[in-house]
Amino acid sequence: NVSGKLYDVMRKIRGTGVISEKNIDDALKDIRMSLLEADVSYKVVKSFIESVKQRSIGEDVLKSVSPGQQFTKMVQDELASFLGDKNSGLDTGRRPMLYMLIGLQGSGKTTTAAKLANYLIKEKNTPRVMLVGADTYRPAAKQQLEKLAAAVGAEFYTEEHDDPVKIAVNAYKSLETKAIDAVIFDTAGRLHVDAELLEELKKMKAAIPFTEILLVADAMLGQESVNVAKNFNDAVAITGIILTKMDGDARGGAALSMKHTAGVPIKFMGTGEKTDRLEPFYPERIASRILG
Amino acid sequence: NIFSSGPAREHIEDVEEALIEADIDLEIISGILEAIKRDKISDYEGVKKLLKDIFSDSLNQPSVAPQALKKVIILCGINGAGKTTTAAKLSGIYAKNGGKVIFAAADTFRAAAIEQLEAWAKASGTRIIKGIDGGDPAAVVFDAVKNAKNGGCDMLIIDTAGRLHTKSNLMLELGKIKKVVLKDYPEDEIDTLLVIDANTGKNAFSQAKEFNESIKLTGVILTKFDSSAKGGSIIRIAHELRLPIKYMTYGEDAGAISVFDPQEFVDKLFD
Ligand SMILES: Nc1nc2c(ncn2[C@@H]2O[C@H](COP(=O)(O)OP(=O)(O)OP(=O)(O)O)[C@@H](O)[C@H]2O)c(=O)[nH]1
Ligand SMILES: Nc1nc2c(ncn2[C@@H]2O[C@H](COP(=O)(O)OP(=O)(O)OP(=O)(O)O)[C@@H](O)[C@H]2O)c(=O)[nH]1
Ligand SMILES: [Mg+2]
Ligand SMILES: [Mg+2]
Repeated sequence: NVSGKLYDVMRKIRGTGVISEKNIDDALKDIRMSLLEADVSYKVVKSFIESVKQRSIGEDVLKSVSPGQQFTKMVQDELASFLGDKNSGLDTGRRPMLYMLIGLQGSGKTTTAAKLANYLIKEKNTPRVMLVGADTYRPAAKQQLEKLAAAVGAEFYTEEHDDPVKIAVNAYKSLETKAIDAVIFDTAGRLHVDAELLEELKKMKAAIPFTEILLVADAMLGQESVNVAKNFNDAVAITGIILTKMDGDARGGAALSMKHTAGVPIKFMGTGEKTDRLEPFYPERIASRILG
Repeated sequence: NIFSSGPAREHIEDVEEALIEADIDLEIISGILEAIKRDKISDYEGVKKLLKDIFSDSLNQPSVAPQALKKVIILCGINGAGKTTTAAKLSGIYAKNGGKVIFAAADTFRAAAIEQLEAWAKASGTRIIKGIDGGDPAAVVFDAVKNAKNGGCDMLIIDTAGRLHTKSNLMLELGKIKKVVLKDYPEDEIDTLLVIDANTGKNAFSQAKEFNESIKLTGVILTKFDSSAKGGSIIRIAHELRLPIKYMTYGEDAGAISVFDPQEFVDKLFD
């Protein structure tokens, strides 16, 4: 079950009979190109290629009976380990669970908040979910979440002013008198280079004991994904990543960059616009997509 | 900066890294590196000048002065790129020059999409034509076109629903919308602009290619340029698809838009 690019690489190595270090270097060049084409960030590609090279020396691929196969398996294993080799689910620690969604503008947070609510209600025996409209910037953002909440059968909470931390805190306080299993906080999109808005996230985190802080990121992110993951993680220590718009044809290399940079699991992927389009993340599937 | 010291080969590697990190297409990058070696360019300003020269053919576009604005603008693009917000910004430019704008809220699918454009319309006193939630977007456009033609408005801005270029039924829907406009406006009076998020990687080219094939584009708007992303994917789009980059937006408020500036774009590549 070898992906297209790796298969070509493997065939090239196999076809040369005796394998030399030059064969390995050429194979690595091919893989490097493929990863960059897939939007994996430059520095992450460098680090990945270096790991594979070290492994090929360490496992002495040159002396192997079937070097092409061994090399290919090694690349796949290394990619799987970079991506996180086990599906890591949502932390459903103690109730009520408190999840905050953060990320760049337009990445899919509001839609994903509703999807997460739908997932908890339908698949996780968590019938009472509250969605909190804490995006006080975008026109009609609260209305958007309110409509989605109604559609998935979740409760909706917001306030008619523009202080997001106050809304979040009051939503949290309201749990004292409500029977709620999980709360999902939607936040305004913000750039990873906007210090003031990252500060706002820090205030949110200081005020509420979140079970998870999830970075919602577009599968088609380019080279900037490393900085996106780094800056959001440095600000609030994210606990997981959700990749959206995986129903497109972006190779999704940003997944590798972000996982590697933030060191947290990719938990879910969004695969469509409707609220039932959320799937657990499976590393093997995206590994072959990234390699091409 | 990348040329402050060290041997030439290191410089080439540093230039390559900067260009890759700018999301520029890899084939275009190898062409640039060849030119640097061939012309023995050995300093920072030299590389920037080379880039401006290489890109100027594809990035320097005919002026988009307000009087060059067309009668109808159709904004299209994938989900979350910034279409609705850009509609508001474009109306701001046009209104500032005394023009009367009408919005067509042709995203009838996404939750609160109509409300979102309505909020912008209210803020700027712009007339808006809308339909019912879940209704046929082509019907809204039909209605808007009639109003635009009869109501003495100088520009109709059509905001469409986000859609992935891989969904053929949605691409057909977009084609249908343009056909409605073409019943009342000649092709040369319509600007069909693809909205692209500067944070997008190589997929931006696939988007442009597919949208162009479904609904002949006349240009691109680069959004979220206030991000640290360089938006380098537009170079291949401009070069291979011969599409002008008409505007760039750099913030979330109505004024954060300007005519695309190739110099500013190249300068940012090495920030
Ligand atoms: N095809 C597809 N579209 C998606 C997916 N997730 C979200 N979207 C769409 O992406 C667009 C943006 O989604 P939003 O939920 O508004 O994004 P957001 O991050 O909340 O945006 P801001 O609040 O402005 O930062 C909408 O058109 C959604 O329907 C997905 O997995 N697949
Ligand atoms: N920082 C920044 N944010 C922007 C810019 N343009 C749009 N946005 C934000 O991006 C998000 C998405 O913008 P929309 O206008 O809703 O995007 P859209 O393409 O209409 O989205 P859909 O209709 O859901 O496909 C909003 O939060 C906007 O405020 C920009 O130039 N810079
Ligand atoms: Mg939102
Ligand atoms: Mg929109």
